[in-house]
Amino acid sequence: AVWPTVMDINSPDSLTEIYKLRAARLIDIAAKNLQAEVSHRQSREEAWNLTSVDLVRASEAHCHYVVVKLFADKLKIQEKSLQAVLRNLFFLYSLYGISQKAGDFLQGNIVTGSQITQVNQRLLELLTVIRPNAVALVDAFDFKDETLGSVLGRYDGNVYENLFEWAKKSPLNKTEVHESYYKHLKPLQSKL
Amino acid sequence: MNPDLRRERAAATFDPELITHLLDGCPEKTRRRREIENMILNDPDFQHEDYNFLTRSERYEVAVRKSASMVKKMREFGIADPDEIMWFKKLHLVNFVEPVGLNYSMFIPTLVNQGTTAQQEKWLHPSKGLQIIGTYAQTEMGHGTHLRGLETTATYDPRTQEFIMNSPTVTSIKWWPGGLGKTSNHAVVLAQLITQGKCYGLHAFIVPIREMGTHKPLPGITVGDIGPKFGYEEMDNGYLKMDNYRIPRENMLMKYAQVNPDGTYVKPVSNKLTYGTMVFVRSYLVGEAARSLSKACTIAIRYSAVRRQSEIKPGEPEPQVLDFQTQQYKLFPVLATAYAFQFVGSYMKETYYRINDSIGQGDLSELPELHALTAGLKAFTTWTANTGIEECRLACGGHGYSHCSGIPNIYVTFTPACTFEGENTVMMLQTARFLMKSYDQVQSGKLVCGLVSYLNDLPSQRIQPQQV
Repeated sequence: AVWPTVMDINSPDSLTEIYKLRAARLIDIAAKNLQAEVSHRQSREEAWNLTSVDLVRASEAHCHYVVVKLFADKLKIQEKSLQAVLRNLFFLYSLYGISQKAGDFLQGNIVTGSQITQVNQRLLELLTVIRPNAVALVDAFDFKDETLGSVLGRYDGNVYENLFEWAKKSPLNKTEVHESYYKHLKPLQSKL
Repeated sequence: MNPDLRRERAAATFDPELITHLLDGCPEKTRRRREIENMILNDPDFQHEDYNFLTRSERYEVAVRKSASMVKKMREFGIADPDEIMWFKKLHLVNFVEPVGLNYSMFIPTLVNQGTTAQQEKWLHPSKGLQIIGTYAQTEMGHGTHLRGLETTATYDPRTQEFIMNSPTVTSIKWWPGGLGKTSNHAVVLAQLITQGKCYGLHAFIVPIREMGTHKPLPGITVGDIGPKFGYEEMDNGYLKMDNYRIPRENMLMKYAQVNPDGTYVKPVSNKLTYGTMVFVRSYLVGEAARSLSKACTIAIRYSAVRRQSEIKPGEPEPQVLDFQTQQYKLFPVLATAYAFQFVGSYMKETYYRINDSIGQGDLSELPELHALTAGLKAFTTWTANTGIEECRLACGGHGYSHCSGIPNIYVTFTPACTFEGENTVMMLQTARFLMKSYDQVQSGKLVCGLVSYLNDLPSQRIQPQQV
């Protein structure tokens, strides 16, 4: 079936529609394959098993559409100052998904090859757009250093001096010379 | 403050605080969360050695000690709201788990969802105070996601009005439940109910496993720890073998299905209700996927802003790693995914509570879609988050392999979510069952609603104009 649509990569609704069509198409394919298998086989269970790869793909596409739809819905209720930041994240998420699963979108003519090129180009532009806000966007998760449990991810960024302090606390460093030296290596060395 | 991070924060085009409020739900929730977090951070009872430097036994000991003090503190601080309990636990757990965790995340919710009022009165209070330390024993050594394959039996004896709990084979031994090995003294056990010679499928039973006071295993019970694992080292995932172990009839959770004293069986309105706890946990796991991915992102992006490496223009100072397009291409889609899953996680929580309320009023109409949606989204988000956390670890280069980064612990603590509470491929096939049913419904001319309503518009579903 041909899926009538024109993708507007600057419209959350249009991108949501694209994901919906991909899900619908993969569900349609899985259902028709299942029906074909049922007509060939004795049991529906056996037919189900022999269609299960298509069925998993259809479910993944449905879930992906749900995630994109919920993200797009979230954009509609945000105040202006957050709109731009969240929209950029939405476009990055949805376009990245189209890029990663291009085959699903190209088949059935949901999008065209030149549109995929446009998607990939826009993706790289979005990386540059998001770059200045990257640290602030993770700060917004508001994890305390104790929750992160990470020297590399410390809020103050003083990684190297704290990395050295952390390593020094390792139990193996409790003594300058580990007891195993005296037990196993020293006797060996004294015989040489 | 590292000068690079200072500059990064000065360059932002928005106030992160506003997004923090959005993610928490509102400014008040942010304030309250931080208040609870500060309470814990300033409390000496919660200070302890870095888990990474402890042996397994020491980690278990620290985890149990902290759990015990957590219960006391929650009571002291008057923390009762589910969100607040979650904040409280999340902070002091860092990237680890706690042996009594299932008492709160599984045992108590099952009691509330599937126990009668009398049963709740009997067991709820002692389990909230940790007199009863409960866990949830469903998975067996030879059976997991496919629940109908579980072999543990509960056979009703009308003479004594007791259930005889039995592990008939070695593959039926309960295997994996968190806190089962050494911590819990009770378990919700999922078993095939047999009464009057007939099997009625999976039902939930409250089974005492250790003697109150001595904590010794009760006669007929063999229980212990299943041994070292990929992660979760502070958790005593355990095994439970029951040898014709008798429990009173009142120990079967009978909110929906009952067994009368004479052994007659009263069936539930829907066999999906036994899944209530799993649907709850799966909707919670979507939020956990968001959380774990957000943590890994935070670490990798901050570190990529601090780390300077090689050169872009010859002769210039080493640039921040985050200025390389390839590093951005690794991390920023993962960051966008973390935000997407944050929104899905809050949607799932709201939806679960909304539909659970309507189930409580007898309206089961949305249960099939909720069941399918939680199964699919749990699989989709945990698979994606699992990959994303590893991407973040690799983006930190060699230090990503060290526990100093924190990411290995995030990974090993999160990755079980792809297999527990329903192995992901099986989850996707459960969602597919609902999708195929909806597709067939549309084909037979009946429209569907909810998140699958787009199936009504399938081109192949439209009545094709027939050649005259």
